[in-house]
Amino acid sequence: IIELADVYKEYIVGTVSTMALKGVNFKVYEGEVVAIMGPSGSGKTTLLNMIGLLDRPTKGNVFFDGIDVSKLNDNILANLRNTKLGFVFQTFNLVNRLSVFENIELPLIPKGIPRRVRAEMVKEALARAGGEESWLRKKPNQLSGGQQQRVAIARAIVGKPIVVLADEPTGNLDRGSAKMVVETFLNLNKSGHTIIVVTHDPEVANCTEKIYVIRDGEITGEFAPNKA
Amino acid sequence: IIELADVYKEYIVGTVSTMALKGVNFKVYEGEVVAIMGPSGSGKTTLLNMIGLLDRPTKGNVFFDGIDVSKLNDNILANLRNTKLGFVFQTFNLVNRLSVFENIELPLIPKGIPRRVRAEMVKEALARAGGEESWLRKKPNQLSGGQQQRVAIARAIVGKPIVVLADEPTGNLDRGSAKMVVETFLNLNKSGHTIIVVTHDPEVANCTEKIYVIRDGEITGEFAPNKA
Ligand SMILES: Nc1ncnc2c1ncn2[C@@H]1O[C@H](COP(=O)(O)OP(=O)(O)OP(=O)(O)O)[C@@H](O)[C@H]1O
Ligand SMILES: Nc1ncnc2c1ncn2[C@@H]1O[C@H](COP(=O)(O)OP(=O)(O)OP(=O)(O)O)[C@@H](O)[C@H]1O
Ligand SMILES: [Mg+2]
Ligand SMILES: [Mg+2]
Repeated sequence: IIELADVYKEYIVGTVSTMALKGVNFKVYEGEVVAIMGPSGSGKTTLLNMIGLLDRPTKGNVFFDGIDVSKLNDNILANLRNTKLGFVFQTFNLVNRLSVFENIELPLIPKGIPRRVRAEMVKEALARAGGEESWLRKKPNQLSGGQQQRVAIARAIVGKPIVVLADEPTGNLDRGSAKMVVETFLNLNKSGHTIIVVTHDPEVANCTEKIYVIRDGEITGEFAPNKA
Repeated sequence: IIELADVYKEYIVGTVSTMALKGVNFKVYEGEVVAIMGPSGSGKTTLLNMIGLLDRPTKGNVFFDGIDVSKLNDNILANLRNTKLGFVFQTFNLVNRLSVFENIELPLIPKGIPRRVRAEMVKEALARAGGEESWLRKKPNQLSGGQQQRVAIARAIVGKPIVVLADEPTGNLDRGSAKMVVETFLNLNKSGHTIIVVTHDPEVANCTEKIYVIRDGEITGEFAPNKA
Protein backbone atom coordinates (compact mmCIF):
# COMPACT_ATOMS: atom_id res chain seq x y z
CA ILE A 1 0.00 0.00 0.00
CA ILE A 2 2.95 2.32 0.66
CA GLU A 3 6.35 1.99 -0.96
CA LEU A 4 9.57 4.01 -0.63
CA ALA A 5 12.06 3.57 -3.49
CA ASP A 6 15.64 4.71 -2.89
CA VAL A 7 14.53 7.62 -0.68
CA TYR A 8 17.01 10.22 0.58
CA LYS A 9 16.21 13.06 3.01
CA GLU A 10 18.64 15.85 3.68
CA TYR A 11 18.19 18.60 6.24
CA ILE A 12 20.27 21.72 5.73
CA VAL A 13 20.78 24.09 8.66
CA GLY A 14 23.04 27.02 7.82
CA THR A 15 26.11 25.34 6.40
CA VAL A 16 25.52 22.00 8.15
CA SER A 17 23.91 19.20 6.15
CA THR A 18 22.43 16.10 7.81
CA MET A 19 21.52 13.16 5.55
CA ALA A 20 18.76 11.66 7.71
CA LEU A 21 17.77 8.96 5.17
CA LYS A 22 20.26 7.40 2.75
CA GLY A 23 18.65 5.37 -0.01
CA VAL A 24 15.81 3.73 1.92
CA ASN A 25 13.77 1.02 0.24
CA PHE A 26 10.67 0.12 2.23
CA LYS A 27 7.37 -1.59 1.41
CA VAL A 28 4.38 -2.04 3.67
CA TYR A 29 1.40 -4.09 2.50
CA GLU A 30 -2.25 -3.52 3.37
CA GLY A 31 -3.21 -5.07 6.69
CA GLU A 32 0.32 -5.47 8.01
CA VAL A 33 1.45 -4.51 11.55
CA VAL A 34 5.12 -3.49 11.49
CA ALA A 35 7.59 -1.88 13.92
CA ILE A 36 10.54 0.38 13.18
CA MET A 37 13.34 0.41 15.77
CA GLY A 38 16.74 2.07 15.91
CA PRO A 39 18.96 4.35 17.98
CA SER A 40 17.96 7.92 18.77
CA GLY A 41 18.77 10.12 15.76
CA SER A 42 18.84 7.20 13.30
CA GLY A 43 16.02 8.57 11.11
CA LYS A 44 12.84 6.87 12.41
CA THR A 45 10.70 10.03 12.63
CA THR A 46 12.01 11.21 9.26
CA LEU A 47 11.12 7.82 7.74
CA LEU A 48 7.64 7.89 9.30
CA ASN A 49 7.11 11.42 7.95
CA MET A 50 7.91 10.12 4.45
CA ILE A 51 5.56 7.12 4.77
CA GLY A 52 2.87 9.36 6.27
CA LEU A 53 3.14 11.85 3.37
CA LEU A 54 3.96 14.64 5.84
CA ASP A 55 7.20 15.52 4.12
CA ARG A 56 8.74 14.98 0.71
CA PRO A 57 12.05 13.18 0.02
CA THR A 58 15.11 15.07 -1.23
CA LYS A 59 15.62 12.24 -3.73
CA GLY A 60 13.79 9.01 -4.53
CA ASN A 61 10.08 8.19 -4.82
CA VAL A 62 7.17 7.45 -2.50
CA PHE A 63 4.18 5.48 -3.85
CA PHE A 64 0.77 5.37 -2.13
CA ASP A 65 -1.52 2.70 -3.58
CA GLY A 66 0.77 2.69 -6.61
CA ILE A 67 0.51 6.45 -7.17
CA ASP A 68 3.80 8.38 -7.21
CA VAL A 69 3.08 11.13 -4.64
CA SER A 70 5.72 13.44 -6.08
CA LYS A 71 3.25 13.97 -8.92
CA LEU A 72 0.56 15.22 -6.53
CA ASN A 73 0.31 18.86 -5.45
CA ASP A 74 0.15 19.81 -1.77
CA ASN A 75 -3.67 20.08 -1.64
CA ILE A 76 -4.27 16.63 -3.08
CA LEU A 77 -1.56 15.19 -0.84
CA ALA A 78 -3.15 16.78 2.25
CA ASN A 79 -6.55 15.42 1.25
CA LEU A 80 -5.13 11.92 0.76
CA ARG A 81 -3.41 12.16 4.15
CA ASN A 82 -6.50 13.42 6.00
CA THR A 83 -8.75 10.69 4.61
CA LYS A 84 -6.46 7.67 4.64
CA LEU A 85 -3.86 8.22 7.37
CA GLY A 86 -3.91 8.63 11.16
CA PHE A 87 -0.74 10.01 12.79
CA VAL A 88 0.43 9.81 16.41
CA PHE A 89 3.24 12.37 16.76
CA GLN A 90 6.26 11.85 19.01
CA THR A 91 5.49 15.18 20.70
CA PHE A 92 1.68 14.67 20.61
CA ASN A 93 1.03 17.96 18.74
CA LEU A 94 -2.28 18.57 20.51
CA VAL A 95 -3.93 21.99 20.15
CA ASN A 96 -3.84 23.67 23.57
CA ARG A 97 -6.62 26.17 23.00
CA LEU A 98 -9.10 23.38 22.14
CA SER A 99 -10.61 20.96 24.65
CA VAL A 100 -9.59 17.30 24.61
CA PHE A 101 -12.98 16.54 23.00
CA GLU A 102 -12.39 19.07 20.21
CA ASN A 103 -8.85 17.78 19.65
CA ILE A 104 -10.03 14.21 19.10
CA GLU A 105 -12.98 15.39 16.98
CA LEU A 106 -10.73 17.40 14.64
CA PRO A 107 -10.16 14.69 11.95
CA LEU A 108 -13.93 14.08 11.70
CA ILE A 109 -14.94 17.67 10.95
CA PRO A 110 -14.13 17.66 7.20
CA LYS A 111 -15.99 14.39 6.72
CA GLY A 112 -19.50 15.79 7.12
CA ILE A 113 -20.38 13.42 9.99
CA PRO A 114 -23.39 14.58 12.10
CA ARG A 115 -22.45 16.08 15.47
CA ARG A 116 -24.13 13.38 17.56
CA VAL A 117 -22.33 10.59 15.68
CA ARG A 118 -19.05 12.50 16.00
CA ALA A 119 -19.51 12.67 19.80
CA GLU A 120 -20.01 8.89 19.92
CA MET A 121 -16.92 8.27 17.81
CA VAL A 122 -14.81 10.62 19.99
CA LYS A 123 -15.86 8.84 23.20
CA GLU A 124 -15.23 5.40 21.71
CA ALA A 125 -11.79 6.37 20.37
CA LEU A 126 -10.73 7.77 23.75
CA ALA A 127 -11.96 4.67 25.57
CA ARG A 128 -10.05 2.44 23.13
CA ALA A 129 -6.90 4.48 23.75
CA GLY A 130 -7.31 3.88 27.50
CA GLY A 131 -8.58 7.36 28.31
CA GLU A 132 -11.40 8.54 30.61
CA GLU A 133 -14.46 10.67 29.79
CA SER A 134 -13.50 13.07 32.63
CA TRP A 135 -10.65 14.30 30.41
CA LEU A 136 -12.90 15.49 27.58
CA ARG A 137 -13.61 18.97 28.90
CA LYS A 138 -10.01 19.63 29.99
CA LYS A 139 -7.39 21.37 27.88
CA PRO A 140 -4.44 19.12 26.92
CA ASN A 141 -2.03 20.90 29.28
CA GLN A 142 -4.34 20.05 32.17
CA LEU A 143 -3.53 16.37 31.70
CA SER A 144 -0.47 14.31 32.60
CA GLY A 145 2.10 13.42 29.90
CA GLY A 146 0.83 9.90 29.41
CA GLN A 147 -2.79 11.10 29.40
CA GLN A 148 -1.95 13.56 26.59
CA GLN A 149 -0.28 10.74 24.70
CA ARG A 150 -3.48 8.69 24.83
CA VAL A 151 -5.51 11.68 23.61
CA ALA A 152 -3.10 11.91 20.66
CA ILE A 153 -3.68 8.20 19.97
CA ALA A 154 -7.45 8.66 20.18
CA ARG A 155 -7.25 11.51 17.66
CA ALA A 156 -5.22 9.32 15.28
CA ILE A 157 -7.70 6.42 15.33
CA VAL A 158 -11.08 8.23 15.62
CA GLY A 159 -11.62 8.41 11.83
CA LYS A 160 -10.66 4.75 11.43
CA PRO A 161 -7.97 5.59 8.85
CA ILE A 162 -6.69 2.82 6.57
CA VAL A 163 -3.14 3.35 7.82
CA VAL A 164 -2.17 4.34 11.40
CA LEU A 165 1.38 5.64 11.90
CA ALA A 166 2.53 5.97 15.53
CA ASP A 167 5.82 7.60 16.55
CA GLU A 168 6.88 6.29 20.00
CA PRO A 169 3.24 5.98 21.21
CA THR A 170 4.15 4.47 24.60
CA GLY A 171 7.16 6.56 25.68
CA ASN A 172 5.25 8.23 28.53
CA LEU A 173 3.11 5.29 29.55
CA ASP A 174 3.43 2.71 32.31
CA ARG A 175 3.45 -0.93 31.34
CA GLY A 176 -0.31 -1.44 31.81
CA SER A 177 -1.32 1.60 29.76
CA ALA A 178 1.21 0.70 27.06
CA LYS A 179 -0.26 -2.81 26.76
CA MET A 180 -3.74 -1.35 26.29
CA VAL A 181 -2.54 0.92 23.49
CA VAL A 182 -0.83 -1.97 21.72
CA GLU A 183 -4.01 -4.03 22.06
CA THR A 184 -6.01 -1.21 20.45
CA PHE A 185 -3.63 -1.13 17.50
CA LEU A 186 -3.83 -4.93 17.13
CA ASN A 187 -7.64 -4.82 17.27
CA LEU A 188 -7.68 -2.15 14.58
CA ASN A 189 -5.39 -4.35 12.57
CA LYS A 190 -7.77 -7.30 12.90
CA SER A 191 -10.40 -5.21 11.11
CA GLY A 192 -7.97 -4.61 8.26
CA HIS A 193 -6.09 -1.43 9.19
CA THR A 194 -2.38 -1.18 8.46
CA ILE A 195 -0.29 -0.23 11.51
CA ILE A 196 3.27 1.16 11.50
CA VAL A 197 4.81 1.83 14.93
CA VAL A 198 8.16 3.47 15.68
CA THR A 199 9.28 2.31 19.12
CA HIS A 200 12.25 1.91 21.44
CA ASP A 201 10.34 -0.68 23.45
CA PRO A 202 11.05 -4.29 22.46
CA GLU A 203 7.85 -5.44 24.16
CA VAL A 204 5.82 -3.25 21.80
CA ALA A 205 7.87 -4.30 18.77
CA ASN A 206 7.41 -7.98 19.62
CA CYS A 207 3.63 -7.62 19.23
CA THR A 208 4.03 -6.82 15.52
CA GLU A 209 4.59 -9.10 12.49
CA LYS A 210 7.83 -7.57 11.26
CA ILE A 211 10.50 -5.38 12.87
CA TYR A 212 12.62 -3.11 10.67
CA VAL A 213 15.86 -1.80 12.15
CA ILE A 214 17.25 1.55 10.99
CA ARG A 215 20.69 2.81 11.81
CA ASP A 216 22.24 6.07 10.67
CA GLY A 217 19.68 6.65 7.90
CA GLU A 218 19.68 3.13 6.43
CA ILE A 219 17.43 0.14 7.00
CA THR A 220 19.91 -2.49 8.13
CA GLY A 221 17.62 -5.44 8.71
CA GLU A 222 14.20 -6.98 8.93
CA PHE A 223 13.43 -9.29 11.82
CA ALA A 224 10.65 -11.56 12.97
CA PRO A 225 9.34 -10.69 16.43
CA ASN A 226 10.86 -12.61 19.28
CA LYS A 227 7.87 -14.31 20.77
CA ALA A 228 10.00 -15.85 23.50
CA ILE B 1 17.46 17.81 52.29
CA ILE B 2 13.89 17.96 50.98
CA GLU B 3 10.85 16.90 52.95
CA LEU B 4 7.14 16.84 52.13
CA ALA B 5 4.78 16.67 55.14
CA ASP B 6 1.18 15.65 54.50
CA VAL B 7 1.11 17.39 51.10
CA TYR B 8 -2.09 17.69 49.10
CA LYS B 9 -2.40 19.14 45.59
CA GLU B 10 -5.73 19.88 44.01
CA TYR B 11 -6.28 21.06 40.45
CA ILE B 12 -9.62 22.74 39.75
CA VAL B 13 -10.79 23.00 36.13
CA GLY B 14 -14.21 24.62 35.81
CA THR B 15 -16.33 22.57 38.18
CA VAL B 16 -14.10 19.49 38.08
CA SER B 17 -11.62 18.97 40.92
CA THR B 18 -8.72 16.51 40.68
CA MET B 19 -6.84 15.69 43.90
CA ALA B 20 -3.47 14.81 42.34
CA LEU B 21 -1.67 14.32 45.70
CA LYS B 22 -3.45 13.08 48.82
CA GLY B 23 -1.43 13.50 51.99
CA VAL B 24 2.04 12.65 50.71
CA ASN B 25 4.88 12.24 53.19
CA PHE B 26 8.25 12.08 51.48
CA LYS B 27 11.82 12.63 52.59
CA VAL B 28 14.95 12.61 50.46
CA TYR B 29 18.38 12.88 52.08
CA GLU B 30 21.43 14.60 50.64
CA GLY B 31 23.38 12.34 48.28
CA GLU B 32 20.59 9.83 47.68
CA VAL B 33 19.57 8.45 44.26
CA VAL B 34 15.87 7.61 44.27
CA ALA B 35 13.25 6.63 41.68
CA ILE B 36 9.53 7.36 41.65
CA MET B 37 7.33 4.98 39.65
CA GLY B 38 3.60 4.63 39.17
CA PRO B 39 0.84 4.45 36.57
CA SER B 40 0.21 7.30 34.14
CA GLY B 41 -1.85 9.98 35.91
CA SER B 42 -0.89 8.82 39.42
CA GLY B 43 0.74 12.14 40.41
CA LYS B 44 4.47 11.69 39.66
CA THR B 45 4.97 14.97 37.80
CA THR B 46 2.88 16.81 40.39
CA LEU B 47 5.03 15.29 43.17
CA LEU B 48 8.24 16.23 41.36
CA ASN B 49 6.97 19.78 40.90
CA MET B 50 6.44 20.00 44.69
CA ILE B 51 9.90 18.61 45.48
CA GLY B 52 11.43 20.87 42.83
CA LEU B 53 9.73 23.97 44.30
CA LEU B 54 8.03 24.64 40.96
CA ASP B 55 4.56 24.62 42.47
CA ARG B 56 3.07 25.04 45.90
CA PRO B 57 0.86 22.46 47.68
CA THR B 58 -2.84 23.12 48.31
CA LYS B 59 -2.29 21.83 51.85
CA GLY B 60 0.70 20.54 53.81
CA ASN B 61 4.30 21.72 54.00
CA VAL B 62 7.49 21.42 51.96
CA PHE B 63 10.85 21.87 53.70
CA PHE B 64 14.11 22.56 51.84
CA ASP B 65 17.18 22.20 54.06
CA GLY B 66 14.81 22.52 57.03
CA ILE B 67 13.27 25.78 55.78
CA ASP B 68 9.47 25.80 55.31
CA VAL B 69 9.18 27.06 51.72
CA SER B 70 5.63 28.32 52.26
CA LYS B 71 7.25 31.11 54.27
CA LEU B 72 9.32 32.22 51.27
CA ASN B 73 8.01 34.62 48.63
CA ASP B 74 8.15 33.79 44.94
CA ASN B 75 11.40 35.65 44.26
CA ILE B 76 13.35 33.94 47.03
CA LEU B 77 11.89 30.58 46.01
CA ALA B 78 12.91 31.12 42.38
CA ASN B 79 16.43 32.07 43.48
CA LEU B 80 16.70 28.96 45.66
CA ARG B 81 15.45 26.85 42.76
CA ASN B 82 17.83 28.35 40.20
CA THR B 83 20.90 27.92 42.38
CA LYS B 84 20.26 24.54 43.98
CA LEU B 85 18.03 22.55 41.60
CA GLY B 86 18.33 21.18 38.06
CA PHE B 87 15.11 20.07 36.36
CA VAL B 88 14.59 17.74 33.36
CA PHE B 89 10.98 18.29 32.23
CA GLN B 90 8.80 15.51 30.81
CA THR B 91 8.17 17.66 27.73
CA PHE B 92 11.76 19.03 27.61
CA ASN B 93 10.63 22.71 27.69
CA LEU B 94 13.49 23.87 25.47
CA VAL B 95 13.34 27.39 24.06
CA ASN B 96 12.91 27.11 20.30
CA ARG B 97 14.18 30.53 19.35
CA LEU B 98 17.52 29.91 21.08
CA SER B 99 20.23 27.61 19.78
CA VAL B 100 21.00 24.35 21.58
CA PHE B 101 24.14 26.03 22.96
CA GLU B 102 22.15 28.95 24.35
CA ASN B 103 19.55 26.62 25.83
CA ILE B 104 22.15 24.65 27.81
CA GLU B 105 23.95 27.85 28.81
CA LEU B 106 20.80 29.45 30.24
CA PRO B 107 21.20 28.31 33.90
CA LEU B 108 24.79 29.67 33.96
CA ILE B 109 23.95 33.22 32.90
CA PRO B 110 22.80 34.54 36.32
CA LYS B 111 25.88 33.09 38.00
CA GLY B 112 28.39 35.59 36.59
CA ILE B 113 30.56 32.86 35.03
CA PRO B 114 32.95 34.16 32.30
CA ARG B 115 31.83 33.38 28.75
CA ARG B 116 34.78 31.12 27.93
CA VAL B 117 34.25 29.01 31.05
CA ARG B 118 30.52 28.82 30.29
CA ALA B 119 31.29 27.45 26.80
CA GLU B 120 33.46 24.71 28.32
CA MET B 121 30.75 23.79 30.83
CA VAL B 122 28.09 23.65 28.09
CA LYS B 123 30.19 21.31 25.93
CA GLU B 124 31.03 19.06 28.88
CA ALA B 125 27.41 18.85 30.03
CA LEU B 126 26.21 17.93 26.51
CA ALA B 127 28.92 15.27 26.17
CA ARG B 128 27.95 13.79 29.54
CA ALA B 129 24.31 13.66 28.44
CA GLY B 130 25.38 11.69 25.33
CA GLY B 131 25.02 14.58 22.89
CA GLU B 132 27.25 15.72 20.02
CA GLU B 133 28.90 19.12 19.43
CA SER B 134 27.30 19.26 15.94
CA TRP B 135 23.96 19.91 17.67
CA LEU B 136 25.09 23.13 19.40
CA ARG B 137 24.27 25.52 16.57
CA LYS B 138 20.92 23.92 15.72
CA LYS B 139 17.56 25.02 17.10
CA PRO B 140 15.90 22.38 19.31
CA ASN B 141 13.22 21.58 16.71
CA GLN B 142 15.97 20.68 14.25
CA LEU B 143 16.87 17.69 16.40
CA SER B 144 15.21 14.32 16.91
CA GLY B 145 13.02 13.69 19.98
CA GLY B 146 15.70 11.78 21.87
CA GLN B 147 18.35 14.35 20.93
CA GLN B 148 16.16 17.11 22.40
CA GLN B 149 15.75 15.05 25.53
CA ARG B 150 19.50 14.86 25.97
CA VAL B 151 19.82 18.63 25.47
CA ALA B 152 17.25 19.04 28.26
CA ILE B 153 19.36 16.76 30.47
CA ALA B 154 22.51 18.74 29.64
CA ARG B 155 20.75 21.97 30.61
CA ALA B 156 19.66 20.43 33.94
CA ILE B 157 23.17 19.30 34.93
CA VAL B 158 25.38 22.10 33.48
CA GLY B 159 25.33 24.19 36.68
CA LYS B 160 26.09 21.11 38.80
CA PRO B 161 23.03 21.71 41.01
CA ILE B 162 22.89 20.03 44.42
CA VAL B 163 19.64 18.28 43.48
CA VAL B 164 18.77 16.97 39.98
CA LEU B 165 15.11 16.15 39.37
CA ALA B 166 14.37 14.25 36.14
CA ASP B 167 10.83 13.54 34.87
CA GLU B 168 10.88 10.51 32.54
CA PRO B 169 14.40 11.36 31.19
CA THR B 170 14.66 8.27 28.96
CA GLY B 171 11.16 8.01 27.41
CA ASN B 172 12.42 8.88 23.92
CA LEU B 173 15.77 7.12 24.08
CA ASP B 174 16.98 3.75 22.86
CA ARG B 175 18.50 1.38 25.36
CA GLY B 176 22.10 2.47 24.73
CA SER B 177 21.40 6.19 25.06
CA ALA B 178 19.26 5.57 28.15
CA LYS B 179 22.12 3.68 29.84
CA MET B 180 24.47 6.59 29.19
CA VAL B 181 22.05 9.05 30.78
CA VAL B 182 21.65 6.84 33.85
CA GLU B 183 25.43 6.56 34.12
CA THR B 184 25.74 10.35 34.04
CA PHE B 185 23.24 10.66 36.90
CA LEU B 186 25.10 8.00 38.90
CA ASN B 187 28.43 9.77 38.31
CA LEU B 188 26.94 13.04 39.47
CA ASN B 189 25.70 11.22 42.52
CA LYS B 190 29.18 9.87 43.27
CA SER B 191 30.33 13.47 43.62
CA GLY B 192 27.57 14.14 46.14
CA HIS B 193 24.59 15.31 44.10
CA THR B 194 21.10 14.16 45.05
CA ILE B 195 19.19 12.57 42.15
CA ILE B 196 15.41 12.03 41.95
CA VAL B 197 14.14 10.29 38.79
CA VAL B 198 10.53 9.70 37.76
CA THR B 199 10.47 6.76 35.37
CA HIS B 200 8.29 4.05 33.84
CA ASP B 201 11.38 2.01 33.01
CA PRO B 202 12.27 -0.65 35.61
CA GLU B 203 15.81 -0.84 34.25
CA VAL B 204 16.35 2.83 35.11
CA ALA B 205 14.66 2.45 38.51
CA ASN B 206 16.82 -0.55 39.38
CA CYS B 207 19.96 1.62 39.12
CA THR B 208 18.81 3.71 42.09
CA GLU B 209 18.99 3.08 45.86
CA LYS B 210 15.29 3.35 46.62
CA ILE B 211 12.13 3.10 44.54
CA TYR B 212 8.97 4.87 45.70
CA VAL B 213 5.69 3.76 44.15
CA ILE B 214 2.81 6.21 43.81
CA ARG B 215 -0.71 5.26 42.92
CA ASP B 216 -3.68 7.60 42.65
CA GLY B 217 -1.99 10.45 44.53
CA GLU B 218 -0.58 8.41 47.42
CA ILE B 219 2.82 6.85 48.01
CA THR B 220 1.96 3.19 48.48
CA GLY B 221 5.37 1.71 49.05
CA GLU B 222 9.12 1.97 49.14
CA PHE B 223 11.19 -0.76 47.54
CA ALA B 224 14.81 -1.77 47.24
CA PRO B 225 15.98 -2.06 43.64
CA ASN B 226 15.86 -5.52 42.14
CA LYS B 227 19.47 -6.11 41.31
CA ALA B 228 18.62 -9.49 39.81
N1 LIG C 1 -2.66 21.52 35.20
C1 LIG C 1 -3.54 20.56 35.55
N2 LIG C 1 -4.85 20.85 35.64
C2 LIG C 1 -5.74 19.88 35.98
N3 LIG C 1 -5.44 18.60 36.24
C3 LIG C 1 -4.13 18.27 36.17
C4 LIG C 1 -3.12 19.21 35.80
N4 LIG C 1 -1.92 18.56 35.77
C5 LIG C 1 -2.19 17.28 36.11
N5 LIG C 1 -3.51 17.10 36.34
C6 LIG C 1 -4.17 15.84 36.74
O1 LIG C 1 -3.56 15.39 37.95
C7 LIG C 1 -3.32 13.98 37.88
C8 LIG C 1 -1.83 13.69 38.07
O2 LIG C 1 -1.10 14.23 37.01
P1 LIG C 1 0.48 14.03 36.87
O3 LIG C 1 0.93 14.81 35.69
O4 LIG C 1 1.16 14.35 38.15
O5 LIG C 1 0.61 12.46 36.59
P2 LIG C 1 1.87 11.57 36.20
O6 LIG C 1 1.98 10.50 37.23
O7 LIG C 1 3.06 12.42 35.97
O8 LIG C 1 1.43 10.89 34.84
P3 LIG C 1 2.32 10.49 33.52
O9 LIG C 1 3.08 9.26 33.88
O10 LIG C 1 1.24 10.22 32.51
O11 LIG C 1 3.17 11.62 33.16
C9 LIG C 1 -3.83 13.50 36.51
O12 LIG C 1 -5.07 12.86 36.66
C10 LIG C 1 -3.97 14.75 35.69
O13 LIG C 1 -5.06 14.71 34.80
N1 LIG D 1 14.17 19.70 11.10
C1 LIG D 1 15.41 19.19 11.11
N2 LIG D 1 16.46 19.96 10.74
C2 LIG D 1 17.71 19.46 10.77
N3 LIG D 1 18.07 18.22 11.15
C3 LIG D 1 17.06 17.42 11.52
C4 LIG D 1 15.69 17.85 11.55
N4 LIG D 1 14.92 16.82 11.99
C5 LIG D 1 15.77 15.81 12.23
N5 LIG D 1 17.04 16.15 11.97
C6 LIG D 1 18.23 15.31 12.10
O1 LIG D 1 18.02 14.13 11.31
C7 LIG D 1 18.46 12.97 12.03
C8 LIG D 1 17.29 12.00 12.15
O2 LIG D 1 16.29 12.56 12.95
P1 LIG D 1 14.97 11.76 13.34
O3 LIG D 1 14.09 12.68 14.10
O4 LIG D 1 14.37 11.10 12.15
O5 LIG D 1 15.54 10.61 14.31
P2 LIG D 1 14.80 9.52 15.21
O6 LIG D 1 15.30 8.19 14.81
O7 LIG D 1 13.32 9.74 15.17
O8 LIG D 1 15.32 9.82 16.67
P3 LIG D 1 14.58 9.71 18.12
O9 LIG D 1 14.48 8.26 18.45
O10 LIG D 1 15.53 10.45 19.01
O11 LIG D 1 13.25 10.36 18.03
C9 LIG D 1 18.98 13.44 13.39
O12 LIG D 1 20.37 13.47 13.41
C10 LIG D 1 18.43 14.85 13.54
O13 LIG D 1 19.32 15.71 14.23
MG1 LIG E 1 11.89 10.39 16.55
MG1 LIG F 1 4.19 12.92 34.28
